[in-house]
Amino acid sequence: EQVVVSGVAYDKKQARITIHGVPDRPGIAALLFTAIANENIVVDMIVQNISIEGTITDISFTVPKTDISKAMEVSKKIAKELKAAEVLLNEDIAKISVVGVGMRTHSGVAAKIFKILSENNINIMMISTSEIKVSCIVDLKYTELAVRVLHDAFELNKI
Amino acid sequence: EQVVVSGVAYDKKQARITIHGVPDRPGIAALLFTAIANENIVVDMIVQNISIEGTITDISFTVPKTDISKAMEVSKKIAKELKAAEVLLNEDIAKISVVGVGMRTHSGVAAKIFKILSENNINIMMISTSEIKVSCIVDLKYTELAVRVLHDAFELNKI
Ligand SMILES: C[C@@H](O)[C@H](N)C(=O)O
Ligand SMILES: C[C@@H](O)[C@H](N)C(=O)O
Repeated sequence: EQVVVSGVAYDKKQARITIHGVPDRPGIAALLFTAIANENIVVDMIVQNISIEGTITDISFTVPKTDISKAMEVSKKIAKELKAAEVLLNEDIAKISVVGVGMRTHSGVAAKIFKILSENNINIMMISTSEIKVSCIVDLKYTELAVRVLHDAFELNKI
Repeated sequence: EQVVVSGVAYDKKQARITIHGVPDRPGIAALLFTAIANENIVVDMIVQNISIEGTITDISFTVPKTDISKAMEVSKKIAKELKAAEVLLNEDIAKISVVGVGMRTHSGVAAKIFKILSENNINIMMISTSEIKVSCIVDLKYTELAVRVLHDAFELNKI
């Protein structure tokens, strides 16, 4: 299947919240996101990696910057309930997404995206992918640079 | 925007590899996935959360079970190069995905998915979401149960 990267999108209006050190047992994700949903907070990205020793892990999610205080209030309350280590906030982020078809069959596309960003000294804070999209969270200040270098790399300026 | 969950999919043919303790600086993701791509290994999901103190983080990704030995060989080589703590493999996983439209605007859908799984004692090992899909990695043995209870919860049996 031919890989076709069709676009690069960015979102500068999100903030990232991480609950660090949540127990890795059933019910935790449900507890957190039910509380968030009950405040009518829109969640864009949710990223959770494995717990290394089967005990604790981190859950990160992004919300609109306008919902930060409500989301932090909920998160801190849940974190306390779960005896999580801490709640971390980063407002200075951008979500950079590269969209395409056939991206799954070519891990070379993800590698190319990561390479372009690294060549421009842009650190990748979070990664989340699907068959049609690779999303990276980077520092807000690199938004325009990231979009431009990816656009150029995938020749999206030429129609 | 009305949320419509249109389907539940599962993939039992993936295995998960995690490189635990990689440096969080530009070039790391590129190095790993370029090496993986050079072996023509198809990567489905990539999940990376933030580094808590800005130093080290974990990168997880899934590959077809048929590519495990090649992928582990590459991963161990890269991990050694990066002085990462360890490389972890889990073959007994299933990716459960709930697909829909309008899911982003309703964090209640993700919460419901997590709730259904937890009510059935299914631990969620990894989470990765996009606007149209919530993907959870669970233990392989729960595949059929997870699909059935999600199907029922979202009334996908009735046409
Ligand atoms: C960490 C969190 O995802 C937990 N494993 C749960 O199932 O809710
Ligand atoms: C950890 C890894 O993603 C690293 N931050 C990079 O940019 O390559």
